[in-house]
Amino acid sequence: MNIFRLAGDLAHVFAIIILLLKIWKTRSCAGISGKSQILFALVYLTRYLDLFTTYVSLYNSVMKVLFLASSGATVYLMYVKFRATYDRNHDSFRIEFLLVPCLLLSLLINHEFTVMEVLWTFSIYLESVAILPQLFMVSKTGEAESITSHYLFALGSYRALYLLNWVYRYIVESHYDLIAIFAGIVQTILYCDFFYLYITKVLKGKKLQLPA
Amino acid sequence: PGEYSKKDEL
Repeated sequence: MNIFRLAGDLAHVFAIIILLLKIWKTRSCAGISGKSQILFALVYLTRYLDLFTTYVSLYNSVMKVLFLASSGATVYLMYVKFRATYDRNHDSFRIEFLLVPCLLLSLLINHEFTVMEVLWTFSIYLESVAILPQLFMVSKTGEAESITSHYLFALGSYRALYLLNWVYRYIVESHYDLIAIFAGIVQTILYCDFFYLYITKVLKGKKLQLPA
Repeated sequence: PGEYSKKDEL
């Protein structure tokens, strides 16, 4: 464990808490893409299958349970409890266009052709594009509540910090995983234009308005 | 790598 990975995991937990608080407090999931939340739940389900078979550390297991539980709770709140506030019209990204390519790619490019490894690889590829329905929805609505933009900033920062963690691990432990690094770079790049808008607008108290 | 390499990252 290093400071970059710890900061990244905390940013990740922070993003999930912001989202759950936003939905719970406002009793609304307006502006949130349910499809992205379904993809995130799928990412954790396919990545943390080893929760019961491989014990890495208490921290590792607690965080996995936290991510699985929170993503399940978010999907439940969006599609069941506050389904009336779910903006189905603007959440129109075709997620099969993400699921199929990630599945095919994970069958072609992986470290080892076993069920667990291919599912882990699928989850890594899927996570890198899971935010697309959310970014697509923000671009369609042309704006995002500031709480949603804080959520996106924390979520984008998590994988950006993981990139630093991988640099650190390569230098210090000469450990690296090209699949995770490649997907992490793609994932972080997808947030770049949002990061720019967030820093130039939201931090100055303006609303996040995308150029129409 | 041989057996399912232990993933220590989240």
